[in-house]
Amino acid sequence: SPPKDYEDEVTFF
Amino acid sequence: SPIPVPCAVLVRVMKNASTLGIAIEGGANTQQPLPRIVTIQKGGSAHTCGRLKVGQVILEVNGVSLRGREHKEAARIIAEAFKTKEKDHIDFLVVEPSP
Repeated sequence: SPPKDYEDEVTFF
Repeated sequence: SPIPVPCAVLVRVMKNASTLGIAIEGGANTQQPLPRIVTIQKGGSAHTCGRLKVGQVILEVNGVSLRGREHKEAARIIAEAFKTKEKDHIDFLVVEPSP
């Protein structure tokens, strides 16, 4: 499987 | 010539709204290895506090270092800090963005 792309990960609180 | 040293600031956010009202990006193993604030939402606790800003990088949450923590783990630490009833505030150690 392709590596996870964390670059675009954004979390709202 | 002097070497610019990023200035870390401790910001206490009181939990005076139903949401914290920030968004973060980054984490270990990304190009932004420590979480960076990308949004401050009006009406949230962080906006009411007035001292958290878009672009600041979060070093610590309630004294817990975010260094080496991937995005999801850093997000979990922040979410739990807001959720816990043990404290009526969250202490963020943040660094101002470089000029």
